[in-house]
Amino acid sequence: QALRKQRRKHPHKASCKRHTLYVDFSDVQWNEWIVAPAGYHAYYCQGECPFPLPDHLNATNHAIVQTLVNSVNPSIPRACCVPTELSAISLLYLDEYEKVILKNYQDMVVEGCGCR
Amino acid sequence: GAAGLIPEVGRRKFSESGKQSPERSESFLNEFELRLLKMFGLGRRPTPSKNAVVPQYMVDLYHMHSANGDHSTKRTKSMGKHAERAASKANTIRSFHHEESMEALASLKGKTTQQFYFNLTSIPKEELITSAELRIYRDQVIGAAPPNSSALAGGLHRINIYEIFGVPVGSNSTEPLVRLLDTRLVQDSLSRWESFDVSPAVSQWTSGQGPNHGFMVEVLHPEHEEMDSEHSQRRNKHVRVSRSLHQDQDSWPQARPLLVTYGHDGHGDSVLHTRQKR
Repeated sequence: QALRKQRRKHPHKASCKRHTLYVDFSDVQWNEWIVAPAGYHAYYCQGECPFPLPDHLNATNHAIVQTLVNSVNPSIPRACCVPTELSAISLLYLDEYEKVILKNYQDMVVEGCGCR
Repeated sequence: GAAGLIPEVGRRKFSESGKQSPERSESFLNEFELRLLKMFGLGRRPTPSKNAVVPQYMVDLYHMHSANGDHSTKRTKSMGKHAERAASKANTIRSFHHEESMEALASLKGKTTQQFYFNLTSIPKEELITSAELRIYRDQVIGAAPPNSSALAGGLHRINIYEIFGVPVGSNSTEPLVRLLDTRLVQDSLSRWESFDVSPAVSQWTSGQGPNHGFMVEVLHPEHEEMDSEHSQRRNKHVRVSRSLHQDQDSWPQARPLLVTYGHDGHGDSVLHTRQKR
């Protein structure tokens, strides 16, 4: 019971990782001009960058040092959980002149997250 | 705000959050909106009318290049190597219909010529056009010789695509000055889209090296130059170059000529690269 109480007080925060995020273009009313796709899996990064940083968190040397400093001086923030690899998607849409365009947009999908 | 890319709900929530003064929050939102528009390469939010037509070819290209596309389908296979090759260097593919108000149609002695003008001013200056194709739909001529028939030669016609580069000055002739871009001998017994390479002309027009006077399409029957005018007209009607030659008005938007440009704005990979990577 004491352990549960303690967990409630200091909930265990998940490590930095990729989470599901489906962007539905109708939610932002962009479906009026984007023909395809109707939406896409964009994903997002969230989670802690704890001390000591494990290997799988893709940390840079700077992030490792910053996390180390944070462990002794909490006024320095921890490294941030951010996208480290992104990929492109193709959109088929009508522009402001009603011309139909198929264009490749880079950095639209999170492929990997890490501490930076 | 209603005309912009930020939904009204998002604008209202940010303004009401009280983090900024109303003036500053409006300026932040406008700045963010400009970034969104720039990201999409737009000048303002598109507000297409209900009559806006999305060519099936563009939808097919999208499916060909999207991650979920089924590349083994008959439709994507029939799109040909040209589209695939062109798209491998391009990250932007645009389609254009011609300005019907500026078309000039003439039929004489077993041939039909049609002048087209495509307004390409919406292509940004920084976009380098690597390839362009003019697509024209042909309907099967009822009663034409089947492909393996011995009367094959009689069921052929030629389509010539010219770039118009001016009108003769000080001459009585009204014929425009043209140069041949592409030509093909086609069979009457097949219904299909014909794709013609018009890259040299479109590259010149969009790079500012020459004025855009449009194209001239010529349909002629090498074996039937002596045929009577009515017969000739009937055959030429199967090449969908003009609304006036098209019987079914409902299908015209999807059967009319289409100019497709393949370009790269210098940012990121080509559309085909994405597919291969995935």
